Amino acid sequence: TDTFHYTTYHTLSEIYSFQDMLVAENPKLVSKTVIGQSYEGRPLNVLKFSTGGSNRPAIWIDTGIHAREWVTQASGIVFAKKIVTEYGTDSAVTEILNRMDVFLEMVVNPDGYHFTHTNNRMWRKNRKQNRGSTCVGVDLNRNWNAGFGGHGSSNNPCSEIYRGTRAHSEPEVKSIVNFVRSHGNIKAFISIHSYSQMLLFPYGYTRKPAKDQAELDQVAQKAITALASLYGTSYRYGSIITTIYQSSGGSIDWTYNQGIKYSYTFELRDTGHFGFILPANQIVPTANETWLALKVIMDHTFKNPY
Amino acid sequence: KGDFHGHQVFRIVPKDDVQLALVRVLEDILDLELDFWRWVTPVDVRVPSHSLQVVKTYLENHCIKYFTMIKDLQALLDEEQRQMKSIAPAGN
Repeated sequence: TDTFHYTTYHTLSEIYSFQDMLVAENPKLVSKTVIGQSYEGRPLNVLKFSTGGSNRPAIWIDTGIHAREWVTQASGIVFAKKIVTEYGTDSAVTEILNRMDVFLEMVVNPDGYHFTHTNNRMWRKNRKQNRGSTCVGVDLNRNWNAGFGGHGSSNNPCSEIYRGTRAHSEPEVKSIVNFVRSHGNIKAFISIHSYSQMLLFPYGYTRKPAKDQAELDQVAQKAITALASLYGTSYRYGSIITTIYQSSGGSIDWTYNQGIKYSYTFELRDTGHFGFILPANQIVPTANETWLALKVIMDHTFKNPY
Repeated sequence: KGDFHGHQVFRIVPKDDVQLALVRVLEDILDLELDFWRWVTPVDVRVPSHSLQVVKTYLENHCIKYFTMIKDLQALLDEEQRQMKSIAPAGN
């Protein structure tokens, strides 16, 4: 993985190969777990970074729930490499991994991602065939059991924010739900999207403030300050509903309601010119600045057990 | 593969909630086949070539500020593909 091209976008099979390479190179630190299968039968791979112990407190990071947000999957690759290179060299990462596990799902929506490479670069949803409709796909970030069916999602299968027939109906979502529940000791859940430069926390489906809002807000401010320290990229932060818009059935609202206090979602950088077609030379800078913010959240989680 | 020749992406800058609501009206006109990339202010929307004139006229008639963020989406996608093809075989 030292010679892997981090400065270009990759197909799904290349990402899966990268994951296997990383495991092969770091057998004592990295392992791969398949938590389920996508609608079209692709494996849902999660990399586990662990230095030992059983059922340690853990941090979850996911990228690529929306297929066309290519810089997120690409950033996930960079994060994976950073974790293995910084373990033993960066004191914060080393301390965290000596006590906690990190789980990273780089491609939450592999069917959609494959589809963006083969058919339609602008595809967002998964590839579920919706009964009674010619329109395909469910928005996986409207399918969670947190205000499911509320404002900011759609019951129209042709909409980009179609929520699906019921909460957790989609295997890509259900697999994470099962994993989080069975693990039972996940302390931070960070879901990464692009683009619009924001760091957000619950809630999206209700105006009711999260009970930990003050702390979540403080950590977010610290995280975006760290992020900005590299290239000056300016982020907005706050709850989803007050910072962007109402959106129901989102992942971090569900995880927060499951008791995972440090639930955050990123919207990665926007250069103002390219939207989802962020040039590949922006991948590493984007990932590098985001990594600084991720480390703030991970470090805070590590230092504030609950 | 999807063909995005002539598709443009507009960055729309509504000055208030009234203008934002006027932009939202566009979303419900299915014939336009608009793809809203993001709904925060500013709003970004992909407009197929067959809807360009209608959307421009609508925005201008309502004095809603906008500019073209991407003039030809397919050109960007072609460049993205070219870069991937040029690097992938050597690296993998």
